[in-house]
Amino acid sequence: LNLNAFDIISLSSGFDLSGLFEETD
Amino acid sequence: MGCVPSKGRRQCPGYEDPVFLASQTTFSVSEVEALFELFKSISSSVIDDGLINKEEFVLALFKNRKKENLFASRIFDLFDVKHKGVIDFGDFVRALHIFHPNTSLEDKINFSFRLYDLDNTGFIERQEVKQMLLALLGESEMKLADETIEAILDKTFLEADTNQDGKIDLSEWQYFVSKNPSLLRIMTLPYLRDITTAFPSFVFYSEVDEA
Repeated sequence: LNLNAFDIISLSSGFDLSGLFEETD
Repeated sequence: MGCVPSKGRRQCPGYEDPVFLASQTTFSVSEVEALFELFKSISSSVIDDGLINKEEFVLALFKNRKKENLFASRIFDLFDVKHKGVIDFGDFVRALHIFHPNTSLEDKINFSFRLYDLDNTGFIERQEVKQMLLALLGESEMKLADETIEAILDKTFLEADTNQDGKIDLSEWQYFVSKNPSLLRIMTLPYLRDITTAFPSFVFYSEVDEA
């Protein structure tokens, strides 16, 4: 596994704020 | 309750003048006004009080109010700069500003450091990183042996903790991120570049002639 821990953690959906901009209308 | 237009002004707890917020952030006045449309939508989804609570924040992120998530909770806490348990409009705009494509790398790096410094000690410690890895594994239902997790932590701290004192300070983080720029991907939201297109109704409520 060549990824560091932060690469893996940043895959979390909780850190992806895109959801705030979807289905809001 | 909630945020209602009144004599051209919006009545809403924590509402701040879009011109003032634009002067403090990367956003134009029009963009701040468009963000207000988004803010109204999120802040009225559970309790229409003109403030975003954690339940509303999680609901907006995942469309599922019951989902417990360490990462979403951590982001919420950083947005909630006044530690009131709610995000007001000014908090919302200033925090989202960090995620704008045009915001400086330095601001993004500093914010990302605080994101991972779960207990706010000024250091990212090994047990915090392990806690986040375990939370992510739980979220994804992926399984990794404890030895594998420890090996990932060893490798990470060997690279990031340059003075090998067992914790990562801000200057070590800045250096580590400069060598691993993909870590900042989560700090930029392309949506923010087109925010006025995404929320065109702001035009009807605009308080300024020009933006």
